[in-house]
Amino acid sequence: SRASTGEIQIAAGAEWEAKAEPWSLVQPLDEKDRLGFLPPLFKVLYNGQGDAPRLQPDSRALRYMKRLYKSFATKEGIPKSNRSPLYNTVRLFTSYAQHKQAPGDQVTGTVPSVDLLFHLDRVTAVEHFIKSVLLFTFSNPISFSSAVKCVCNLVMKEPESSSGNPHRTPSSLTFDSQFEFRKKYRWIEVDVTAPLQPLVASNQRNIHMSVNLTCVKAQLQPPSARENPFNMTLLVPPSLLLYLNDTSAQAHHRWYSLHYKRRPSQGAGQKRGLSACPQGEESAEAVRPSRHRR
Amino acid sequence: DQETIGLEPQKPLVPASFNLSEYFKQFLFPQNECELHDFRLSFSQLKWDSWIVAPHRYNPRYCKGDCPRALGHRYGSPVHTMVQNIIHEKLDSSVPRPSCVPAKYSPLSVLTIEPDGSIAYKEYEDMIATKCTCR
Repeated sequence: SRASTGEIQIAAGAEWEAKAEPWSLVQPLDEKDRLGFLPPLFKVLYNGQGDAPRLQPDSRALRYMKRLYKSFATKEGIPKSNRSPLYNTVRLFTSYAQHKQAPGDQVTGTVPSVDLLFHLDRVTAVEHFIKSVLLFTFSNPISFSSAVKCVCNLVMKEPESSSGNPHRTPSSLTFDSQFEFRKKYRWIEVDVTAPLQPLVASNQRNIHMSVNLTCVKAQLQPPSARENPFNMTLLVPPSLLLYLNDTSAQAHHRWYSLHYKRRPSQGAGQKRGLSACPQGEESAEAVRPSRHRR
Repeated sequence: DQETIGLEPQKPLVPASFNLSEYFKQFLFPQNECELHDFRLSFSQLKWDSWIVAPHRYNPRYCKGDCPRALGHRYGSPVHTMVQNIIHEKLDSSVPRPSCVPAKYSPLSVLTIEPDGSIAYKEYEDMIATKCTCR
């Protein structure tokens, strides 16, 4: 048979229209043999996912991850070496349930609190938590006439108890992450590693939180309605980004080289987005996009 | 490395009209030598572009070619490879000659859509052959 030498011959060069199912070349084979045929990448990726129906991710989230891929890998797909050696996996989750709680207030610029539920089932046992970020993405770049300061308030909730209503964690965690707006931004990354660390580390699969984003003018008077820095419709409920270190043999591990300088955040390119870290941690200031080097 | 004890005045070792390429012809290089070959495939050929977002094209490369008898250091082959050659020639021809196989790889970054709609960026080891050897 065509695969008698045990190699799958995939025609290169000539346009090969696989009219039949992708696996027709190796049919009829039962599941175990079919997987045995596959090289590591496909076996790992395949795991029966090849034709599994899949939900389509949010287009903004996909655009962000494509940009992240471009900043992490070369054109040929080889991981760049100038990246943090701490993680080799980044997962983006969009929330399952979102219902707005406290209505937003145009005058004070508060955005409605959004109740978010993330299912982290895709995180495998060998992927160890390093960092997490809430990603607010905008349909169109946001810019303001003057500096605007935003504070992200995060309340972590215990998973629903048997009585059905989620009870707040004893100390509702207010997370003050301040960032300034001066330029056009398409997204904001808010570092939420501290509140999520205990939950993810204890292998909690469902993360339930309520998020509120309040923006005021840098001079602390609430912006007038006309100048409301955040138009609610622009704001999409945030996605959750997990930076993980996969310790399996198949994953690529790089070594911490001495000359690697730790930078506050390496999201998907600094120019289009803003990374905000909690106060008192790496940098209270929003990360300044690097100036063009002369 | 023979010691030449010249009695008469030193004659030039290499005569002026010597042709280097002719000199090299005496070393038998196999035509189909063990080396790296490209194999560019795109995930759309496998109908996997619906969930493998990047890279679109992937060139794992492969090693193909003959392993010459006199391997020497050219292929970075371990001594065992020459031993296997000798066994094949002198003792038991059913023992195969050394094969042309990859010796070094580079990793690959992949962006995929998971069944639950989440998006994953992963880096996998040993995905692209970068060097061949005979062993």
